[in-house]
Amino acid sequence: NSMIPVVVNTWPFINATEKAWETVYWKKMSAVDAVERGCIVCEKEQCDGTVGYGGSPDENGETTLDAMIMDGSTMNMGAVGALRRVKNAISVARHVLDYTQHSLLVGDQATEFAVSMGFKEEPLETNASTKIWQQWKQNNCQPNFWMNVSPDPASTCGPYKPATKGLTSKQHQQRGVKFGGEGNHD
Amino acid sequence: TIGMVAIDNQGKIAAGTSTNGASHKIPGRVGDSPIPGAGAYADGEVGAAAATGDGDIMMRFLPSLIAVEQLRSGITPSAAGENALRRIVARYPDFVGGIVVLSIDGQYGAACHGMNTFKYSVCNQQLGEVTVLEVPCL
Repeated sequence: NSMIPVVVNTWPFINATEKAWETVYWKKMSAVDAVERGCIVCEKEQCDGTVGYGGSPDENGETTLDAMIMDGSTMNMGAVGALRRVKNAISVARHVLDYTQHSLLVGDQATEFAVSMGFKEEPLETNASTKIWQQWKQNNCQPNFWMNVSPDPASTCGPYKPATKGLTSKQHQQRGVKFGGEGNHD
Repeated sequence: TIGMVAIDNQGKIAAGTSTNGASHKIPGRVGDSPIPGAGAYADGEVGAAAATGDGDIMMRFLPSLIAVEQLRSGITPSAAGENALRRIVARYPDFVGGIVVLSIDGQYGAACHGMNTFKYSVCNQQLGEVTVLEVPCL
């Protein structure tokens, strides 16, 4: 079957796909290895600003990382969410897969796990991500993901508290941020 | 986000994601990427999928799982991706995102919504090199 092996990658992140192809075709390593090594490329290259360190700062200016790797032959998986201060998120997820019976570790505890597995702890912020965050603060924290709070999140920074009036179903479905396209996506 | 699916020489399949999430997110927010069935999913019997876009929405609909289950019914990867996204769009017409789908025999496809087109990259022996493909969105 000339269709196998194969690698497919969301977005035109060519170097990541090339590394995955090299892994699975030339080095004859596993599909799990290919996915990990391909994603590592993007974490290092900060693909699109949406992968790896120095991108997508949160409201505090911090960059955190999410990653997952799933082996379809065993239905085993490993994942990390809101991983702090460790750059190589996909490999930490691979360690969750390989060395634990869990599926998902999050936050500071995921960082502790990573450090215990030998990963380096270091800041994920860069001058570029700090500048993005500062500009967002200067722009009255616009856009943001708050709703039904006071003061008005459409014009004012927090801290916020729940608005006193009741919520409608329409308010529940409002989406103030245009998010999901090229350059800003999960 | 990068979402990736792959099949190796032994026919084994895997999927994965890596992301720094949404800009200006509320601290502690996690998107779809580390959630199985949402950001990605792989089932060695039928195939795999990886989704990208607005993770707060996608994680409510498990599009990668839906696409893989659609493959199980025998439809093409492109149709499987389209069907998975249609479930989201029916409830969130402004949804922005895309999905790549890979069947266990190496057939692949993609679908998207909320953009003009969606570019994704592929490599197999037929293509011979990494190739960027583009699909029009729903």
